[in-house]
Parts: sequence; structure tokens; C-alpha cells
Amino acid sequence: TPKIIAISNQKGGVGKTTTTVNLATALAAFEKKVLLIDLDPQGNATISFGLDRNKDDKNTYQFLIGEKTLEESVIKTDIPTLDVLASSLDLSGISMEFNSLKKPQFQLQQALLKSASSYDYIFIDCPPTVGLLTVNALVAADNILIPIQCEYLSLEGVVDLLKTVERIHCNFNPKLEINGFVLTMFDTRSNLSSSVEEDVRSVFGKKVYQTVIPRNIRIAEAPSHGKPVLLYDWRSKGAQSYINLASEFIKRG
Amino acid sequence: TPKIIAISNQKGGVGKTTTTVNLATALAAFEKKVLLIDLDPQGNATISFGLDRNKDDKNTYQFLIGEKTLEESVIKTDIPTLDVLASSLDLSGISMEFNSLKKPQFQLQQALLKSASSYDYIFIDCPPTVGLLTVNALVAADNILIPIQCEYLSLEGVVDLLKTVERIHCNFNPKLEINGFVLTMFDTRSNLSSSVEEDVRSVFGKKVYQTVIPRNIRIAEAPSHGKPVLLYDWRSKGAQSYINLASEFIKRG
Ligand SMILES: Nc1ncnc2c1ncn2[C@@H]1O[C@H](COP(=O)(O)OP(=O)(O)OP(=O)(O)O)[C@@H](O)[C@H]1O
Ligand SMILES: Nc1ncnc2c1ncn2[C@@H]1O[C@H](COP(=O)(O)OP(=O)(O)OP(=O)(O)O)[C@@H](O)[C@H]1O
Ligand SMILES: [Mg+2]
Ligand SMILES: [Mg+2]
Repeated sequence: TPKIIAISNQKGGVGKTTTTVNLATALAAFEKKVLLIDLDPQGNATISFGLDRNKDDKNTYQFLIGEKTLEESVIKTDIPTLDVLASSLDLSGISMEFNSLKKPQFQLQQALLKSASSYDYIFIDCPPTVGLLTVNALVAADNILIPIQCEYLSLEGVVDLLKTVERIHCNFNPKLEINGFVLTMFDTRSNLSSSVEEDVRSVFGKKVYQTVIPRNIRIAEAPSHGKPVLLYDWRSKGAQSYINLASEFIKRG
Repeated sequence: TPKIIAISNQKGGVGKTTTTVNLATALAAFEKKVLLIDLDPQGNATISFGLDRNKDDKNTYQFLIGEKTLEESVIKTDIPTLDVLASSLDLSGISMEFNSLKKPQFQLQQALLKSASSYDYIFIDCPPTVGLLTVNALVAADNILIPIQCEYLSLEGVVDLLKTVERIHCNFNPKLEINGFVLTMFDTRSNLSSSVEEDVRSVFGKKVYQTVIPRNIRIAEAPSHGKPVLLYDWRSKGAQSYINLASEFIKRG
């Protein structure tokens, strides 16, 4: 059965989508079978593959409410072993719609349990909140991977996130564990990034990936071409760092 | 009566907090009386002033639920004409708590209407979502100011945000208008920023501030010193750009 990883951090703009898209692509390049679920109504992961956000018949929302099976909902990308469950705007209505259900937190977990699938990994890109969508991802997931931007404000929110993870672990999903922390947008031009890295490594030790993702303009340019940076410019420092992250991710098992 | 401005964009990490903190500080430097309301449970605006996020007796939550008056809830900062209504974690419970109220969207508007205050401006820093907290800000506000990071993914979400503003304008707050768009984190090292600027100006024309905020490391460093960049390093390009933004803001009236 597939390993399910939620990529989440309620701090905005820390590289959740960029990490989900490029780690999933790099693992597919290593011939792993990967499903990427875009659970953010903004649909940035969907856009990063050049896919249309509001194709109403094939998307995460249809799958989540049980209208369609997983098979009927996924979109095959240009990358052979990578499928995407696209986002759409109706995802933002989930907390109203699920309000009357007995167990609104378990919808994604239940939908995935019902679907037989041959994926090695399922990655879930989360929105920058801890609302019902992110809770659904954390209840369904085996692991959480936490991107931390190498800036001060990003550091402050991590403790709150860990409290949420602990709460989900105790009340809803005892198998949820922290896969690790990934440092993103490391800027060599200033001491700020290295002092954040020092802080994070001293607090979280081995849980922090050795691979650090540098700030790299090719990463920021790639989404406007509808491609992961690995396809847009695989020689760039940004693409190479996600390839390294993928091999470290596989080694950690 | 004060002019109320919500600073909002559901895309994460685009410079909402940085713009709220530094625009408010620059206006106070021009001797305007300013209140900054931190409506984000993450409390990044509160942290940027070196204030404690979970001081349970003086904060936005106490004011919002009517436990305390505005006078009793605000914190005076080192800057003479700038007060802060600090964030706390219990803000994240608002959507559950207000669920049973007849008009949950109007709580902040009602609380502000009841408070006699002598501020010229009230700025509200919003979280990266369009949940009940942001809706409360948009219902209470005269204007919305929208920061747009000079990157592709930030551009994609603006259309969704404008639909939300339109919905709030029609259903809850007919006085809500767009104050303008502010381009942030402009990076001179690549074409990406200038092509985003071109797109934004061609679509939104005069609504886009002439002042563009450059990517500037002193801005990212300032929060770790608990000070707005104007106090941390007023000579920096970052600080100067927020001073220019403040004078353009006053001119636009
Ligand atoms: N290593 C990097 N170098 C340069 N730019 C990057 C890097 N990682 C991400 N970016 C850019 O920074 C912005 C924020 O990244 P991204 O959208 O992945 O963050 P996020 O955490 O998913 O945001 P949100 O909170 O809105 O979901 C995007 O414009 C992205 O292209
Ligand atoms: N012009 C700039 N130059 C360099 N760094 C900046 C600039 N503006 C903001 N930053 C940094 O970028 C990060 C994101 O900015 P900020 O937190 O203000 O965005 P936000 O939109 O409020 O995020 P969120 O969606 O989490 O509320 C912060 O670490 C901030 O210090
Ligand atoms: Mg994202
Ligand atoms: Mg913020």
C-alpha cells in the first residue's frame, strides 16, 4: 500500500507547493509511482503542471465527496509514473459542506482506503491554514513533511504546527509521524539563512534533511512555464537540490 | 472617524504582514494616529514589534468577543502614535465559536463601531485564507490593500480574491473598495519580476501603486530584532520604499 505524506505548514509562502511538485517529480524520475493530491483551493500545484484548475469533472473535490473513483479523477501528467489529483475552487466550500457529517475529518482517509491503487507514494499539498482541508490531510497521512523557509517569521510558527500534529496524532490518527523538516529558499547572500539553519538543526537534529534547497530563480520561473523545475531546467541548482532531496527521502525509508 | 484598511491576499508569503507593519510605522512617522490589528493567529505582526503573542489579557480575541473595550485591549508601542491589537492563538478557534451566532461575519465591524477612537487609520493584517477571520476584516473595512509578490504563482490567485471582494461588497459591506495593489519582493536580478509587474499594471492600471517594494535582506532580518525595518535600518532600500509607499498612500487619500 502507498505511503501517504502530507506537506504542510500554516506559514504562507514557505515552499510547500514547490517541494510537493518537485519532490514528487524527482521520485517519478527514480521510477517510483507517485500520486500528487492538490488539496489547496488556490491550486498552485495543479498550475505548476500546466493543468486547468477548474475542469469540473476530474479533480480532488469529486473524489473527496465520493462522486467519482480515484481512477476516474486523476489526471496523467507528461511524466510516466506521476499522476495528479487536481484542485478546484469548490474545495474551499468543504468546511461548510462537511459541517453536518459525524466525522468530517476522516473523509479523505476513507476515500483513499476505499481506492485500490498501485502507487508507491501519495503526496498531499496543503493550504496555508490548519482548517478542515489540512486536518483531512493529516488524518489520512502516514507522515508529515514540513518545509521551513530560512527566515525568522517562518521559524516562529513551527511550534504551533507541532502542537497541531500532536493533537491529530492523539485524537484522530495514531500512525501520523514527522517524516522530517526541509529547509527552503536558503540565501547565501546573508547570515539570516545560516542562523535559521543553525536554530532548526539544534532543535530538531536528525529530523532535518541534510539537503537544503537554495533560493534559485529557475524554481520561481518554472510555474509560469507549467513545468516542474526538473523539466524546466534540470541543470539548475534548484532542480539538482530536489533530486538530492528525493534520494535522501528514499534512503530514510 | 478612522479609515479602516484590510491587508489581505489568500496567497501565502506575499508580504501582507511586512506591508501592514511597515506602512503603519511609516504613517506613524508622518504623525498619523494608527492602530494595527493583528487578525492572524500566527501573530507575525505582533512578533514583528517584539510583542508577546499569548499575553492573555490584552489582545484582538478579547476585543472581538467583547470581553474588553478597545482601550483596555491595545498595546502602546515604542512609536508614539502607533498602537497594536496583538494576536493570540485563540483567534484560530473563532470559526467554531462564532458558528452559532446569527451574523458571525459582522463581529469585528460591530466591535469597532462601538469603540470611540481617535485614530486616523486602522490597518488589519489578515491570515493567508478566506475564512471567517478574513471575512470579518473585509466586512469591517472601508478599503482592501492587496500585496502581490512579483512571482508567477502570486498572480494566479488575485482573480479569486477579487471575486471574494465582490461577494463581500454585494452581500455584507457595500462600502468596501479596493485601495490598491502593492508589488512586493521585486527582484532586479531576473526578468520574472518585471514581467509580473508589466502584467499587473496592464490589468489593474492606476490601482497599482507606483512605489514597488524591492526584495531587501534588511526587511527579512528586521522581525528577528522585534522591530519594523524603519527602526531596524531606516537607511535601507526596504525602509525607504515603505516611506515612499506611505507618502503615496496619503496622497491617494
Ligand atoms: N527555492 C526557491 N527559490 C526561489 N523561489 C522559490 C523557491 N521555492 C519557492 N519559490 C517561490 O516562492 C513562492 C512561494 O513558494 P510556494 O508557493 O511553493 O510556497 P507555499 O508554501 O506553497 O505557499 P502557500 O502558503 O501560498 O501555499 C513561489 O512563487 C515559488 O515559486
Ligand atoms: N521586500 C522584502 N524583501 C525581503 N524579504 C521580505 C520582503 N517582504 C517580506 N519579506 C520576508 O518574506 C517572508 C514573507 O513575508 P510576510 O510574512 O510578510 O508575508 P505574508 O503574506 O504576511 O505571509 P502569510 O501568508 O504567512 O501571512 C517573511 O519572512 C518576510 O520577512
Ligand atoms: Mg502552496
Ligand atoms: Mg502574514
